[in-house]
Amino acid sequence: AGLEPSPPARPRGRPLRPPRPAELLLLLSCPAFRAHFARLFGGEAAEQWHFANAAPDDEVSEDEEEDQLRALGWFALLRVRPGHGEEAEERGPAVAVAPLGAVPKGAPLMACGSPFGAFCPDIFLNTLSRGVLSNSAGPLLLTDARCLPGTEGGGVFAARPAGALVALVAAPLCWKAREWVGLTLLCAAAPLLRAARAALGRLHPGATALAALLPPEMGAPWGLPLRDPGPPWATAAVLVECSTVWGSGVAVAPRLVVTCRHVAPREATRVLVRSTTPKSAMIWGHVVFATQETSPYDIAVVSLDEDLDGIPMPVPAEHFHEGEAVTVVGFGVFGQTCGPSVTTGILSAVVQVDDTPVMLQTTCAVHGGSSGGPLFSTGSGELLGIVASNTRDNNTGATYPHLNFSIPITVLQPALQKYSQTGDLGGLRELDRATEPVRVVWRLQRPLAEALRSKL
Amino acid sequence: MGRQWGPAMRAAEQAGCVVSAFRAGQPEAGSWSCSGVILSRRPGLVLCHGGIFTPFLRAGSGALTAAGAAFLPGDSCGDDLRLHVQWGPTAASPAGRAERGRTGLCTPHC
Repeated sequence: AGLEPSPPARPRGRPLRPPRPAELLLLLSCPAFRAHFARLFGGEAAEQWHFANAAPDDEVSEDEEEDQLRALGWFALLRVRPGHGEEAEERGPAVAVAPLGAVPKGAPLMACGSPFGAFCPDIFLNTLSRGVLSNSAGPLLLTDARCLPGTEGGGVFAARPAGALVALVAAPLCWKAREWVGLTLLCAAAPLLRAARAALGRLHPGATALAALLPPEMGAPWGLPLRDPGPPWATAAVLVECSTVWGSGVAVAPRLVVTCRHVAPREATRVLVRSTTPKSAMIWGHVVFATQETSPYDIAVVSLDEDLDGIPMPVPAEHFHEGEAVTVVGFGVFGQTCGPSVTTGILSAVVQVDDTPVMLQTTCAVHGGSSGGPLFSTGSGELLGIVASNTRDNNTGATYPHLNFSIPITVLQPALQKYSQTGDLGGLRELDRATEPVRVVWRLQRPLAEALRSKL
Repeated sequence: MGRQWGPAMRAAEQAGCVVSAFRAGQPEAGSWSCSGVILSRRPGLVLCHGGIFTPFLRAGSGALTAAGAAFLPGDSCGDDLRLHVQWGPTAASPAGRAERGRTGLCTPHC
């Protein structure tokens, strides 16, 4: 790390062990991880993705970036050389390893790594970061726990099964189309250790004995339900495709999906809605209502030809609490190549006009393709709003996924209910007649007429 | 931090480590480092990221993308590779117990 040396580092209060020599037993990769990586991040869009330890604008040679990409899915098994007289106090429980698939999407995770690697371990060793399992494709996992360069190889642990090692950090940072995605790429631990056992078995006899000492995967004897279904709202988002445009949506009734106008802009247009869980389904529908371009509320309503089965219908919230834990579910980043991603944060602001919430802001990571997806209260599971956009600075072109805007469900619910019950679009048409103060909010302007225009 | 995180925090604290790779006799050439997980303590087995070994591969980084290569033995790296692993006190160690509850944290000025 090229960090400036700061004032002399002082210990965190826990004396570190002196570094111990170790030997490299083998380098290994998980073939399934590499295959899923190639599917998700390769192909035509490969050039859009960057996983380097530096921001896309930083100077990193092509060779260096190529080396980092080649090594991304590789891990190393080391043996620490025993020290003198330390063995007695070096006992400790072996790491418990979660089987692949035991942790559901949306489940809480804790990443533990040392930012900047060996730089200043007194300060940085074993720094913790919390998030959830945002998405998965086989052993390729994504979390929204914030990780930094140097945490590659760090462990990611589950709250349930308690303290189980779920994965190792493969790439702490990634960018798509020069935008920081805010997700950390992980490789599941269980298949990695399976690969290690197989590899050790093919080396010399001494190495074979080591294979038996690798921690086994947790099994039924631990007495924990291994197939936690996860929070029901983690499956609530649907993919909405309208011609060449796609985005997210949420089913508010078995045949009614809410999405954004910029995903499904024209009324009567045919739309394809896909759900991924509990089973993959494709259902055609048509746009029955889309707000006008002049409306600050970027909303469209799709009526489906058939019922969407198996998707839990969300309970709309009636109140919003700034600071409460929230979750966004959407098809951002990967679209239909992967199921919906789950990202978490807090409700950072509730903007009101005349004491009525008209805009919600969150700290969840929201990416292109998440528009129209649901925003939930993590605690109650209630539907808080519909994601409309994240933030872009038009002067610099920078996008900020962790500042995003949602339309409060309280704005939509009466009209949706009326339409559901009577087929009357009158309530939805009212969204085109939002007052000027609401329009000002969604234009990110100050309410005063003489205020400067926002750059955003 | 909520109660649900207690086991995860303990597991992370016990298993987390940092791994450094450098060339024997060439400390001035710098070192490469990453995080790791202690899988077992006797014998000490550690899993870490493979990226820090790229500069030491005899056949260069291309060895990592060779067709079908799922693993490379330790001697794929040059003889001058030296490794250090560092970790904090474990909950099981006397040092770890002695330090529990001590308020020695600091926040260096930016």
